[in-house]
Amino acid sequence: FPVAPETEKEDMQFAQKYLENFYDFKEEKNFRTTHLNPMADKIREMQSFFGLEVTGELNRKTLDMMKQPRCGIPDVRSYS
Amino acid sequence: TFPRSPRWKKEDVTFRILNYTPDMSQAEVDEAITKAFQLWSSVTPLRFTRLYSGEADIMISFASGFHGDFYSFDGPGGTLAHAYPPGNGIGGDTHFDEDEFWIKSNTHEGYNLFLVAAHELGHSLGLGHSNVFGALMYPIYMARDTRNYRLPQDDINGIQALYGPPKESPAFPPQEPTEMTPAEAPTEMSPREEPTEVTPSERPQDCDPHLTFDAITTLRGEILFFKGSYVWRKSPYFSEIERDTISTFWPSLAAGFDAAYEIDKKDRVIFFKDNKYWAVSGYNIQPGFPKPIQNLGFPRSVKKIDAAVHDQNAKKTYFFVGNKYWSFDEHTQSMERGYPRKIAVDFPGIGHTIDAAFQKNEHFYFFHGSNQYEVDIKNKKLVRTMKSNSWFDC
Repeated sequence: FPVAPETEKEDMQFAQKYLENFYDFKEEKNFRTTHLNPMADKIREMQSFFGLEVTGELNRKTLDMMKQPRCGIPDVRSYS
Repeated sequence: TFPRSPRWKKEDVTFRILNYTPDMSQAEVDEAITKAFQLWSSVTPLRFTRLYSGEADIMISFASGFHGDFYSFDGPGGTLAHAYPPGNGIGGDTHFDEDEFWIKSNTHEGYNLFLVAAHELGHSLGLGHSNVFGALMYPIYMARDTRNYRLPQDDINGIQALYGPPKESPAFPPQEPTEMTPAEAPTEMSPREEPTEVTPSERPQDCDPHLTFDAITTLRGEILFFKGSYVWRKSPYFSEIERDTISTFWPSLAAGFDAAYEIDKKDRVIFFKDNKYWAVSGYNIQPGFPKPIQNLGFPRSVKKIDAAVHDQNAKKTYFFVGNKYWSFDEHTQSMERGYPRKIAVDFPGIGHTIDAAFQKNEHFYFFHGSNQYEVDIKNKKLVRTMKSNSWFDC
């Protein structure tokens, strides 16, 4: 289902944490970044890994997949 | 594998269980972990020896939250466990999140320790995650029957790329064969509230001109149309109508709703069947339900309701029973005085019973048989009549 509206912001934070944990996402501190949505690439990477439609957008199916119980090891690199 | 494919440079690997979860007996934990090791030794030349003191290659422990490495656990759900690739010190070690509920077999809620241990030990031996759905090394937990669990081919390929196939002798030092006591026979699914004799039937065609519905509700901007065990889902986010079954979303709810409505301010949908009702939020059924419809103020003579619709502006909910309707005040949580009233009197042009109803954009949509009536909420005037399935873009 769609997320209840008030949880959208929480979901963005959840998704960022998920991508940091499992897809080596690092939030760009400097604002010169060219990316409008720095997370989009990492969302695409995660969608591709799980065989979801690769849109780069945090849609419902992507968020549902992020909320599944899982292993704590990253999907794209080992623990440093 | 992990970057640079770390692996154990020997065939004899040691392990030690440092502590236990209170969720299972120690014997069950030992059995689950031993069986997980056997899974890997049966397809490689590796041999695993258990130590009871000192430093082993693979140190196994249960912990919650921060537990001394840089990767704290996160409470129930989310991350279940993690493990380190082969190496010295923390290399190979496996940690299970004690905030999860660990179980021996899938007969009740919780995470199967054998399955998760087998996955994590895959990491301890050098495997990374697989994106092959159904592989043991797939990152997301999937409950499955573990009685005769066999390692999927993708995992065998991965581990044998690191260690090769087993030698002819049994790879795991001969041990008391730990037969997995046959998991208790799966307990009967908790009986649904009402035994549903919903005869398995073909899903009705979307564009059948005689299509009728049992109940309809909005849900977070979408519209759900119910008939028997089927759901049609119209979403503003997707052009296509999605076809599902009730059990897809609420496995424990009986099929064949009589009525449904959404209180969007509470992110809550109420389902009615016979003389009971349930409240759900998204996929989650609220605790304490079902409740008898008399809790809402219906007289005992009312055994079931035909339809319900919530007026989000007026904060009232209309319940339709036969040719009459009640108005429920969501503020006072009680039926309004002076009800029931005749539908035909207050909603001119709707001269019969109502099967289903929902509200959208200042209009009520009432369904009777294969016809649908659009009514302006403010003046309760009938605006137009359509076919019930006009929302399916036939």
